[in-house]
Amino acid sequence: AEEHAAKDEL
Amino acid sequence: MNLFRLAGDMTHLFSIIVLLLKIHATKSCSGISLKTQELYVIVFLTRYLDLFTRFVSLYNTVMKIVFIGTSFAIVWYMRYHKVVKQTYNKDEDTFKHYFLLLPCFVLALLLHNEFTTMDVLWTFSLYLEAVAILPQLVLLQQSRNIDNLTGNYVFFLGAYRGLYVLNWIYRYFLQDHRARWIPWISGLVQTALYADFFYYYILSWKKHEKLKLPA
Repeated sequence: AEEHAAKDEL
Repeated sequence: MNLFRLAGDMTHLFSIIVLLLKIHATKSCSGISLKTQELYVIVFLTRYLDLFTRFVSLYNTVMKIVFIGTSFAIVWYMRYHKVVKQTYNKDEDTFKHYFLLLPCFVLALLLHNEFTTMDVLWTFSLYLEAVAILPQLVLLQQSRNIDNLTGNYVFFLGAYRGLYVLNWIYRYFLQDHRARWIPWISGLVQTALYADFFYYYILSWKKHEKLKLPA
């Protein structure tokens, strides 16, 4: 979950 | 989502639309590096692998599809369109862009968040995006005249990453206070590569002169 948050950007 | 990030995404989208319009309207891709465009296709494909597996938001999904679609369209135009492909001058597009792929991939294997296929490829796409503009900048330095649309394209492309830096500052200090070194450092490197272009672009704009990069 921690890293996935970083992938909410394009 | 904050204003800086939205502005960054819109500027990025705008830069691609400017490029597509230039190619479609003038039926010419002179001054455009095919190599940079091909690198962008690789960046988007490796960046958006989670397009179908993870839903962040409608905005996110739509933008990913648009970025993948438009970057493919640009490469298609430059490679296969009967008129446009003749205007591509491959002798001035000299940068050995395949030499960028391996170092970025090796670096992604060494420096990443999680050692999973998705994450390593996502990290690879960030490192690759940072240097993807190099063939285009090299081409601009070699080409005599830089037409306005091409200059604007590169300017907006640099502006998008600059806005993302502001977005990261905003997010870190005002939202989740979490350091994301990989996007930050690759984004800063990418923005730094535009620094001298920005300097000459603004200088030529102020002096109302044609944009000319020193060789």
